[in-house]
Amino acid sequence: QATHRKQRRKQQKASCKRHALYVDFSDVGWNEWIVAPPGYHAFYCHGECPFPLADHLNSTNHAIVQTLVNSVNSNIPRACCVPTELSPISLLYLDEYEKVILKNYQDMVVEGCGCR
Amino acid sequence: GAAGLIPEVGRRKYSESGKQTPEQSENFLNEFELRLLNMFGLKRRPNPSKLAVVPQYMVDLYHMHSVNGDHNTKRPRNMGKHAERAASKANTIRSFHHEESMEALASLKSRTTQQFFFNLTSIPGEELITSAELRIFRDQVLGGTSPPTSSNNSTGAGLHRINVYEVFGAPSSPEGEPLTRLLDTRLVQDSLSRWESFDVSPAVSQWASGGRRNHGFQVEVVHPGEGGDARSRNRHVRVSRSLHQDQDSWPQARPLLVTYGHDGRGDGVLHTREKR
Repeated sequence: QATHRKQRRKQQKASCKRHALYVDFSDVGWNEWIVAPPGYHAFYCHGECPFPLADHLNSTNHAIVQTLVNSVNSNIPRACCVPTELSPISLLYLDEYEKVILKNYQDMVVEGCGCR
Repeated sequence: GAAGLIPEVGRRKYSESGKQTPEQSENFLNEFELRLLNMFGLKRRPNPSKLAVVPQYMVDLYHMHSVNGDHNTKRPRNMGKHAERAASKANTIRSFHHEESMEALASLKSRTTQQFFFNLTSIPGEELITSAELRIFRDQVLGGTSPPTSSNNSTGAGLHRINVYEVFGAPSSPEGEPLTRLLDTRLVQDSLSRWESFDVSPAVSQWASGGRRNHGFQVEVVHPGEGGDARSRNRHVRVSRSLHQDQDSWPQARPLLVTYGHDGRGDGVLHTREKR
C-alpha cells in the first residue's frame, strides 16, 4: 500500500499542472520603458499527460483518444500539457515617442493547464 | 538588449547553439523581435530619456483600472464621469502633452485664451478612439479673492468660466480669431486647487480617424467680476508654462490630453475578473 501511495504521489507530482513563474521585467531589460508593474506572475504548464487521463486535466476528446492510442503504440506521442485558460494584464509604459500608455494585454497569465 | 526587445544573452545563446547558420539565426531572431514588437503595438524598442514624465493621473488610472489585482486605489480625483465610463470599454489609454512651441497665449483684461496642439500621430490606425478628456489644473489664487460666499457668488466674484473649443480653421484676417466650436464649458471657483476634466471626445475621435484635420484646441478663461488681483487671477488656470511660477512642478501641472480607445483585441482596461 505504501509503495502504491508513493507511486501515486510521484505520478501526481509529474502530471500536467500549473507552476510558478515570475517574469521580472528588469531581467530582460524592459524595466527601462515599462513603468508598472515591475514584473508579473505569468505561470507555466508542465508535466505528463498519462494514460488514463484524469478528469481534472481538462482534456479534449481528441487528447483522450490520442492518449489511448499512445498506450498501445508509443510512436504516437502523448497529449501536450498546455495552458487552457489565460487572463490579461495591464501595463503602464512609455512608447517609442515617450508617450505614456496604459494598455491591457490579452493572454499573458496562465490560469489553468490541461492536456490537449 | 539596448537595441531590441530580446536580451543580448538570449540572442547570443541562440546564435551559439549551432543549429542554424549565423545568417539564419539572425533572420529568425529578427522575425521573433518583430512579433514581440507587434505584440506590444510598437515599431521599435522604446528608449525613453531620464527626463520623460509619467503623469500622476496615468499612474492613478493604472492602480485603479489595472486587471493585475490591485484594486485598492480609489477612482482618481476629479476624473470625469465620461472618462470613467470610457475607461471601462477601452483597452488602451494614452496621454499626451501639448507641443509648447506651437502654443499661442493671449491675455486681455477679463479673458485669457490659449491655443494648444497635441500631436496624435502616434495613435495607430486600427485603434478606435471612443472618448477623450482634456485635463487642466487650476491652482488656488494666493492673495486673491477670499473663499466665495453666497453674496460674492451671486455677483460672479471668485468665479471663472473655462470654455474649451475645437479649432477648425485659421482666422480670416491676421489679427482675427480662429474658427472654433465649443466642446465643453464649466464655471469654477478660484478658491480651490484641482484638476478639471473637459470632454473633447467629438474632436479627438474625428482627428484620430482622419475625419477632420487636427488644428488643436482653444481654451478660454473668462474672469467675470472685478474682485482680486488681475495678474494672479490670470495665473489661476495653468494653461501655459509662462503662467506657472514653479518650473519644477510644471511637468505634473501642465494640461494633459487623455484618449480612451480600443484596438479590437480583448477586454477593456477596467474589466475585472473574478478572483479564483
